[in-house]
Amino acid sequence: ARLLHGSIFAKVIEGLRELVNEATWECSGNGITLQAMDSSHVALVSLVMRSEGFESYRCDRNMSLGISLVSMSKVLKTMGKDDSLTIRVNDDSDSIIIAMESQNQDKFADYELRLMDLDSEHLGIPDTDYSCAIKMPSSEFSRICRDMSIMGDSVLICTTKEGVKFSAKGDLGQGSIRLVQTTNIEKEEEAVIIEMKEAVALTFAVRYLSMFCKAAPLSPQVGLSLSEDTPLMCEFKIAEMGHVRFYLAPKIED
Amino acid sequence: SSIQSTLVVYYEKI
Repeated sequence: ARLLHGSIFAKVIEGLRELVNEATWECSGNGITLQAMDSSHVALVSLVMRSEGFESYRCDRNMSLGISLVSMSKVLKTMGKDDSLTIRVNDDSDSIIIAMESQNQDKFADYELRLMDLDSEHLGIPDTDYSCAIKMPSSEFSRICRDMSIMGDSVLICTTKEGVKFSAKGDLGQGSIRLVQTTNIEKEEEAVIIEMKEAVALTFAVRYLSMFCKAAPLSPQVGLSLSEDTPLMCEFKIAEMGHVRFYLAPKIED
Repeated sequence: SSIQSTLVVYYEKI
């Protein structure tokens, strides 16, 4: 799999590695997918990178590759900003080859990372017709998570036709941030768009939302999909090639 | 007070 802009892949890894330290990558002719849960089974990430999004892609037989995302992140940190990236696994090999190439082709770096034998659990996530779908700048969402974490461990997300409100309370007191829907969309990237069938009010652990925000550099917009008594789905699109979706179980009344 | 639920409450293991 070759990417002209290897930084896209580095951003994907940075987006996942805090939530899941290691994961099994499923490779097929259609592309690369991954599903992994955090150790406490509170959050899940689902990654799709379709083959057509790569400069070149070939997979002769389906493979499951157990990879340490922490190690891969360290390797990818050595990559130059404009480097291209090629990932390769040879038949019957127990390692993955990560090759980087500088833009003017005067530097070539190769790394081999040992593959791991991982036990992976998968959840069947049905297509869900959410009560509420919010789109907002991902930088704004990151900021809200950061700001709400000052006030408490949990954030209550409430939606109405007018907007969406995030609130948190704790020993210090309480705080809230309300975003109103953008009425005059000039720049789609900066817009707040709320599609609502029913109002929702759900509480989530800020710590996990903040981990999801590590994937924010992938996309200028984030999608939040919510329904009562259902995990939140937080989506960052990966240009034309796929997406990273995070699922987070809500906090419920004791 | 609220408690943290887990994903396995909502989705089936496959």
